[in-house]
Amino acid sequence: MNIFRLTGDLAHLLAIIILLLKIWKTRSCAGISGKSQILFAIVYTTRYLDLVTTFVSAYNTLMKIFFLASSYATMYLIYIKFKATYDHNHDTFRIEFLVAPAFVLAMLITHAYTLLEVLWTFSIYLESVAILPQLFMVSKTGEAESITSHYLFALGSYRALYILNWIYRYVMENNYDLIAIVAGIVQTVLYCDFFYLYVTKVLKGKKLQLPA
Amino acid sequence: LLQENDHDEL
Repeated sequence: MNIFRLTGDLAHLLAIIILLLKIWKTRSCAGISGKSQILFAIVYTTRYLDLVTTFVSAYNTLMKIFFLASSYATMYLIYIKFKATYDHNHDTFRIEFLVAPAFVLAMLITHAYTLLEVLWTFSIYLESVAILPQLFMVSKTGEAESITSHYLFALGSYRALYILNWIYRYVMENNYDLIAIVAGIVQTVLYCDFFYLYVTKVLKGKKLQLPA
Repeated sequence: LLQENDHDEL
């Protein structure tokens, strides 16, 4: 554990809490892509199967349980409790176009050909692109509420901080994981456009609105 | 080439 890893995890935790609070307080999931949330649920489910086989630390176990539980809770809020507010007309990204290639790639490039390891690799590849339905939705509607922008900023920051964690681990511990590093860089690059808009607009008190 | 995933990171 190092400071980059810890702040990355905390940014991830913060993102999830912001999203849940936004939906709960406004009683609405307007502007939130259910498709991205389905992908995140698939990501956590396939990645954290090792909860039952490998114990790393209490921290590791508790965080995994929180990420799993919160992703299912978010899906419940979007697809059941506040279904009427879900903007499905703008959430039209075809997730099979992300799930299938991520799975094929995991079969081709993985650390080991065991069920858990291939599914872990699949989850890493899928996570790197899981935000695309949400970004697609923002580009389709041309805007995002400020709270949604804060959520996206925290969520994007998490993998960017993990890149610093991987550099630190490479330098200090001579430990690296190429699959996680490359996928994490792809994931962070996808947010760059959004980061730019966040800094130039949302932080100056303006709404995130794309030019028509 | 690839170093093993240590399952520590989330």
